Amino acid sequence: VAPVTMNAFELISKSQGLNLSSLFEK
Amino acid sequence: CFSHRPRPWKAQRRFDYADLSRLADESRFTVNEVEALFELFKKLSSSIIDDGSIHKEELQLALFQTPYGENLFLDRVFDLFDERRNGVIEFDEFVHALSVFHPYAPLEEKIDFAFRLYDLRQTGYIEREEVKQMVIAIMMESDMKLSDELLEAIIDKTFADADSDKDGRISKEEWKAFAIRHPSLLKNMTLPYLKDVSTIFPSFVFNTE
Repeated sequence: VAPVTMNAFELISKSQGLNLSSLFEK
Repeated sequence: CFSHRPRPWKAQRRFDYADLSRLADESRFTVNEVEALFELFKKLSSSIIDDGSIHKEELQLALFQTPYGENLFLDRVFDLFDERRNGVIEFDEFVHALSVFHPYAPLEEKIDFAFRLYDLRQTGYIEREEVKQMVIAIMMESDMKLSDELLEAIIDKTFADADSDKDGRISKEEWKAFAIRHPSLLKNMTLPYLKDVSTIFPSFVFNTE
């Protein structure tokens, strides 16, 4: 197995539910 | 004759200068920007039910372009915005929460907000099971498949890095140190739009400038 470099929180922070910038898109 | 004492915000459609000024004092926004945020709030809070507060389905519609479905992260964001825990987001709550996302808000506030988001069971710690639950949720959201082995390896690596005292959970202090070491984790805690909110949502309710 290749060494894991991914950080769980980096993955989590990509959720659309956490991306509030879409509130500002008209 | 108006009373300037705090009054219920729910279903309030108009604000006087004292209300706006109080919200500006409680946040990173100017009075003008609070007015602009009210334009955004009106748009969001009337998208499904026009009752002057944002329902979860309305936040979901704005973020996912659909009011249907379940999303763990949307639930957490909604709960943190809903300070009074009455199931809707009122305007003052909206301003308070967005203030954390302001480019000039202190890093400490962003770190704290992110901690509360990820502390799903509100125990004061981010636990291994919670991180696992969130990784599974993001996998479902993005239709990605991850073997159990890889999932465990990602969580092991994350805890090896973040859980300095090795007690199997991430305390607020550990989270703070971890977030400072990995600033990309807080990227979505800053909304550059908030610097230009008056331009994006011009308001003509008051002429405060």
